[in-house]
Amino acid sequence: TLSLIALHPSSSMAACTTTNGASHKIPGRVGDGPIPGSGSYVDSTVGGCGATGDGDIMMRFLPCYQAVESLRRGLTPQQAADDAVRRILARYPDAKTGVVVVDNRGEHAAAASGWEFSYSYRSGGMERTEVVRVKSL
Amino acid sequence: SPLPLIVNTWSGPFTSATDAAFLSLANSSNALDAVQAGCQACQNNQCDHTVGFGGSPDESCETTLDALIIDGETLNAGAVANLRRVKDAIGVARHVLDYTQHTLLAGEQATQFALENGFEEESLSTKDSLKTCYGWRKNHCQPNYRLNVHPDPFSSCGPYSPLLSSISSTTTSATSSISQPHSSSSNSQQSSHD
Repeated sequence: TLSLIALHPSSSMAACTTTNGASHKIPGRVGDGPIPGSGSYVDSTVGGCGATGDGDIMMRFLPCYQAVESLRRGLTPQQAADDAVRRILARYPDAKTGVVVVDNRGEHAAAASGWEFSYSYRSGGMERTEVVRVKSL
Repeated sequence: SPLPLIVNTWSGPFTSATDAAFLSLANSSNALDAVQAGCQACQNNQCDHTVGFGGSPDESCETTLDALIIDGETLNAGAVANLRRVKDAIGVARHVLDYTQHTLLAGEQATQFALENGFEEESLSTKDSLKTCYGWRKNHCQPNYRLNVHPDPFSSCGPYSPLLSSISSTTTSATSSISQPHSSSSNSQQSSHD
């Protein structure tokens, strides 16, 4: 699953998710990817979020809506990402999750569980994309 | 200033999406166009075979696509789910955003919407995705998302029929069903994910 967030110099933001879902799913099954607040979410007044993982579980928690609302309440991107993942782990300790959060000033961070998650970013002045490895909570 | 900024899940082949979206922003397009460009790059590149055509076949060996795009200025969103036989899922989602008052279209009707909007109909299967699916069937359909059915989904392929006694025991307690899920997470052999 790809979830991607853009922050324009004008401070406008957008987000997207695209995926072919989980292998060997039951025909008709839809995961978290196309669900607003689950696969991704963004509000230019606060920030955005992208997520990946066990979609059948993650879509029950709307982790990206939760993370963006946490930014609105004053949490940092790292705190917001950690909180979103911990809410899932409290119910599903073995869940594979990856949540990356960006605030509207360009600060970004991620949290994960169940695997080694990574995310990529590129900002003004960078000649190439950088990768951040994220340890599981 | 760190702006413009692109951030996305994963690395490796997924950096093609980062670069495509960044270059789109650098060329003065808006944030919405930039994320669409990033998602389309990964769809075309079949990033990690978890994005785009030719990956994650279902039990019937069909690849279907899900996509979502959100405008952070207006909170307008467009999405498609279980999109069949159309490769550019994020493009169709953008059309849902731009040309409808809805948020999410699904299944065969989402495909029909895409065709009405000029998208091409084509198979999403590849030799690799079919090989994956045939291998899964040869391996007794493991891993498997079915539950409370006969024959045992953790050792046998279908067709399946429900075990009525199991259904009543798992649906009478909402608390137990969420704290001890009988889902992919409880199956140690399950390696698939979104």
